[in-house]
Amino acid sequence: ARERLLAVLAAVEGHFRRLFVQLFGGGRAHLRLAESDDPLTAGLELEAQPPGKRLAHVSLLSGGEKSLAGLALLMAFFLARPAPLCVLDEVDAALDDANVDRFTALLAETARVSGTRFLVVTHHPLTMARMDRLYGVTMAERGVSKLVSVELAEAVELRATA
Amino acid sequence: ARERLLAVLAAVEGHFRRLFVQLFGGGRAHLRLAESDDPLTAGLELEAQPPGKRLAHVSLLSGGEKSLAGLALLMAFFLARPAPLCVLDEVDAALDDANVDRFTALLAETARVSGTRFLVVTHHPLTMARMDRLYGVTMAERGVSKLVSVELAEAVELRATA
Amino acid sequence: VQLTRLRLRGFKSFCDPTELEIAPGTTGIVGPNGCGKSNLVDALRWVMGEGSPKGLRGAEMDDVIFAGSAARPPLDVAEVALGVQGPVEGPLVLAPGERAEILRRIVRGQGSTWRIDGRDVRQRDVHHLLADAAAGARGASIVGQGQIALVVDSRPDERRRLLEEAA
Amino acid sequence: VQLTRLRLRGFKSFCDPTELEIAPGTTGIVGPNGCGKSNLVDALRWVMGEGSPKGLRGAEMDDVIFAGSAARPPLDVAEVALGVQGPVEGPLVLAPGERAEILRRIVRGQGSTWRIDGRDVRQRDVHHLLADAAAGARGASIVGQGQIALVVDSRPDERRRLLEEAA
Ligand SMILES: Nc1ncnc2c1ncn2[C@@H]1O[C@H](COP(=O)(O)OP(=O)(O)OP(=O)(O)O)[C@@H](O)[C@H]1O
Ligand SMILES: Nc1ncnc2c1ncn2[C@@H]1O[C@H](COP(=O)(O)OP(=O)(O)OP(=O)(O)O)[C@@H](O)[C@H]1O
Ligand SMILES: [Mg+2]
Ligand SMILES: [Mg+2]
Repeated sequence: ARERLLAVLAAVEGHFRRLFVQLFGGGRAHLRLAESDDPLTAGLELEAQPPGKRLAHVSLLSGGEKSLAGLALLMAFFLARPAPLCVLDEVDAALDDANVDRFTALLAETARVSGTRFLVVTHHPLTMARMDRLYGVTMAERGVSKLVSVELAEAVELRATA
Repeated sequence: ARERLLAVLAAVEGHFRRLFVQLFGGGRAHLRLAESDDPLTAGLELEAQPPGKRLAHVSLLSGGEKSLAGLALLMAFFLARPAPLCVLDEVDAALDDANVDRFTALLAETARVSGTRFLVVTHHPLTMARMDRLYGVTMAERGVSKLVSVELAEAVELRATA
Repeated sequence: VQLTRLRLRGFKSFCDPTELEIAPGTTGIVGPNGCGKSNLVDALRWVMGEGSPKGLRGAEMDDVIFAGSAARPPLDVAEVALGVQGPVEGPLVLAPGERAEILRRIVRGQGSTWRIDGRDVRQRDVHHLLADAAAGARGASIVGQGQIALVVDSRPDERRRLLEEAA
Repeated sequence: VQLTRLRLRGFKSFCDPTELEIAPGTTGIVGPNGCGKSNLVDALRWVMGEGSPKGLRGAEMDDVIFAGSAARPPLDVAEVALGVQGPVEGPLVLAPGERAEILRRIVRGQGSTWRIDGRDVRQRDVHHLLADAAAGARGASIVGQGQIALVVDSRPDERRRLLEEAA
């Protein structure tokens, strides 16, 4: 079991380092087990350095940088060990437009490669534009939700009205 | 001291109930001291019912509804007891366009009435459009921040590039 | 295993029967604040076994039952069904492409019951069926609203727990 | 009291001297992810007396000093100055419209020192000056990134503490 775990983690680490560079346009990141402990229970330590910046505690990263790094790590897990379903609730809320673009490209690629199905709740038109299909949730009758298939134009409209 | 506190809280409650209805287009909300305790240390209980919905725990509200209710409460405090400065860091991140519109109108009104100066960090073009002035922060030299006065068109441009 | 569709009735703001197809690739879910998007995510968590009302933003589990609106009375029953498709090795065995439906039902004041294709089962049977699928209710394979930064902001042991549930 | 401008040097990503005018009304601060907007908010918190490195996303207070970039070496000193304008009743007395500047300075490995208009003071003098102004570093009058929902999501006693610091 210990070997299997270490193998999976090595695969995740490989994907993560590559995806971080892909999302940040450079820099470097590192995921490893805390040294002193048994690999079956050791914590996961994370280092991340955006391009051109100097490495410090990951806590100092910005809100958008933390979202992006978190997404790189999450997608790395799905590439190493595909799950049938992944649900993302407004994970793009803190991202600027350029990063939404990079993130949604990664999302499309991960869906294609890993076969994982994604449900993506979003308010962002760029994210909506990259989805294979869209559902709108409305409350035309107050307090009662209704689900309906929508086209991109309708979806963008939905977010602007209430 | 107890009377003064109760007077301030009454003023806050009055503003809050009115602002909640203004931001949500109806519904009702309520702020009160926890009954059993000394007013000088009692907790603040909150109830909120968006229009057309039935009142339940405020924890069940959506991300955007919680942001909006929180902002109504915050502005109520500034109207009851103006402070010289209020800094808001991406408080509009969870709001849809219609709610950003209502929130920024409230912000402008509160600034005018209370004399409080506001610094508003945002990625949202609608919020930018309502500000009296705009500063852009850039990292043309990687890792080094630079502050510069910008016009609305430049500001919207800034968020789309990186 | 594949997860192929979600059906709800009486769950939070979805008082009327609702069906969401979970097709291959990426599906976007959009709409104004408070319209029910995260409630759909909660429904998925719930039918996959979420045991804590706090994990669904409630104070008690009955909080997931439609509480009424200005125009409609409260309900006393909520149901969510999850369509699955084999291969599945157990405790329910499904051949590749063979379909089944997991149903969770709650009656006000009486707690939850579980069924697979109409047959009563225990919560842990459902848990075993999905455990292999790395799709349990608390898994990082559901990233809730405001949660993505936690991957970075958590301590090493918390981070491991967060991510392990997706792998 | 009025708070009229913020000046930074060597603070987090603002290694070069920077000045932000705090004018009446509303001022927007915009820019891409990671460019330094929240670092400006941290600078304001810091000069107003923030004592906890965690409240500034760091592990130790020296983390606020510019740590260098690909092209620039690290610095050993960070300074943030806050311009204030009377009326102020004490401990510093300012007539209406009269101006002064609060300065906080940190030297790597040596901790923070405080000055008002060049005169050495203690942190609590600054705290008293601003306390009346409901503008202390931990006040709800600074709403950090991701914090606004906490007003609703906190327990009654936490909520009171959150809001009291703004009133
Ligand atoms: N048991 C219930 N019965 C009826 N309505 C409920 C129930 N539980 C929650 N709601 C309502 O659902 C709404 C929240 O829905 P949800 O969190 O899905 O919104 P959302 O679409 O995710 O919005 P946002 O974009 O702001 O995140 C709240 O207004 C709440 O009153
Ligand atoms: N002491 C320091 N020296 C140099 N750079 C630092 C220091 N502390 C933090 N930084 C850098 O500042 C950046 C974060 O800046 P900040 O949080 O202000 O971004 P932001 O503009 O708010 O972005 P977002 O829109 O994503 O919230 C990080 O990339 C971090 O590396
Ligand atoms: Mg939501
Ligand atoms: Mg920020």
